[in-house]
Amino acid sequence: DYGSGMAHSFFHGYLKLIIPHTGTSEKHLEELMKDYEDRHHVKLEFYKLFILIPKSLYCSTSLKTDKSPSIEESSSLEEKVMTVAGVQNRVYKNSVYKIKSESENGRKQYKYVAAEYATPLKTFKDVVGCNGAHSSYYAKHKNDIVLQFYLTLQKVLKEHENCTDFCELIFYDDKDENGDIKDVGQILLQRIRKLQ
Amino acid sequence: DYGSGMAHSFFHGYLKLIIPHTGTSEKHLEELMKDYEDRHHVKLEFYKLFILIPKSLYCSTSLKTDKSPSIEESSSLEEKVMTVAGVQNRVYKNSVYKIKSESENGRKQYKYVAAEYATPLKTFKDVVGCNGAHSSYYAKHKNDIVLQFYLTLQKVLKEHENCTDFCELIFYDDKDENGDIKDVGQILLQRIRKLQ
Ligand SMILES: Nc1nc(=O)c2ncn([C@@H]3O[C@@H]4COP(=O)(O)O[C@H]5[C@@H](O)[C@H](n6cnc7c(N)ncnc76)O[C@@H]5COP(=O)(O)O[C@@H]3[C@@H]4O)c2[nH]1
Repeated sequence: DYGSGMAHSFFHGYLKLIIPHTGTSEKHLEELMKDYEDRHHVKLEFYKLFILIPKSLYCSTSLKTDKSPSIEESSSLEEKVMTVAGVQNRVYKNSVYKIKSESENGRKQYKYVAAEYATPLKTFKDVVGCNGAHSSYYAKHKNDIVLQFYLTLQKVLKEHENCTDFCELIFYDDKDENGDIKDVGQILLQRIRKLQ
Repeated sequence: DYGSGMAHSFFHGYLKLIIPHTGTSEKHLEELMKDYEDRHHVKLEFYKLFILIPKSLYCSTSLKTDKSPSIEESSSLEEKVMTVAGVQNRVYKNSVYKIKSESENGRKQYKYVAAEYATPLKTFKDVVGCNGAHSSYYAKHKNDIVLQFYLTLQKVLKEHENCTDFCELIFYDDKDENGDIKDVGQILLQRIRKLQ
């Protein structure tokens, strides 16, 4: 099953490499987040990596787009460097975004989160777009594949205690009733409010 | 089919991103290789990325291991940087190795190549190793999956003229009759001799 294959490879080929104490610095993702707070004098809402799983498979280049006016790019966490399968000093880095939100007394404030799309979904959408032979099969089964990806990733994370608390999956309907892309900032704020 | 899915994702999620004129520098992989030659005063055997596809799926951390005494790590090509699916300034870099080879007059010389394992195979082997439910299925079909990966990647590369000349796939039997891992340096030298 393609969706669960992507989920296993995303966990074993990426999340399992970047969350625990790995890389030349031997730091846990949580430590990189605390270092970020010290260096930039800001507070991250949670010591978690928010992984966006949009049902339509559409992943923009950056989270900041004209459809998401509430989000701005901040800088990245410190890089993790490790040699993997012949690639010397391969670099892994995670991005921080700041989201404008109204506080109770109406003053503007920013909420900082580490967030990104689930990369295999972007790649999968590219594959489907270019690939004559399989396109019709994938287009028909797209919804099942994304759902399987989400459910399997959720299950695999639960089996790994050292990773599950540091990763927040957001599986969401990314298009509104007119077919427009929703503001990703609002999607993240909703989840933040729920977690608090 | 899992093998061809991995091949499509490796091409669309990586090779198509790193070979053409991409990244903040807008350089082609061939230009990065020529820059490397100027900077380090060495000559690369070919302006190609050698991708190793070992039949056993075993991919060591670096190409340099005690089983491959003829290979040494050199430095990396210049990095390519691009924002992908929410990860700002994601870094892609390729490694150069130098291989000891005997010249005609018996003098020692080095041959420089950009080479790495096909990372999805390493990830796939990790997934199979950890995963109770599917392991027996994968272990049985491992040979078909690697073969499908190779054949599909070969086909997809042929369909993209701007990439196929800059990528050399080496599908090889990586264990000798005693079950020991062969010297990867010799595998690469054999292919270099064939291409000349
Ligand atoms: N956000 C994010 N940042 C990363 O650094 C990263 N690295 C991997 N992944 C995702 O994890 C999974 C497992 O990766 P694997 O390395 O086996 O396959 C990778 C790998 O074979 C190759 N590849 C991608 N980036 C690199 C790279 N920098 N160096 C070498 N190979 C790479 O192309 C495949 C597809 O990559 P993505 O489609 O970006 O998603 C991958 C994949 O879903 C990443 N996701």
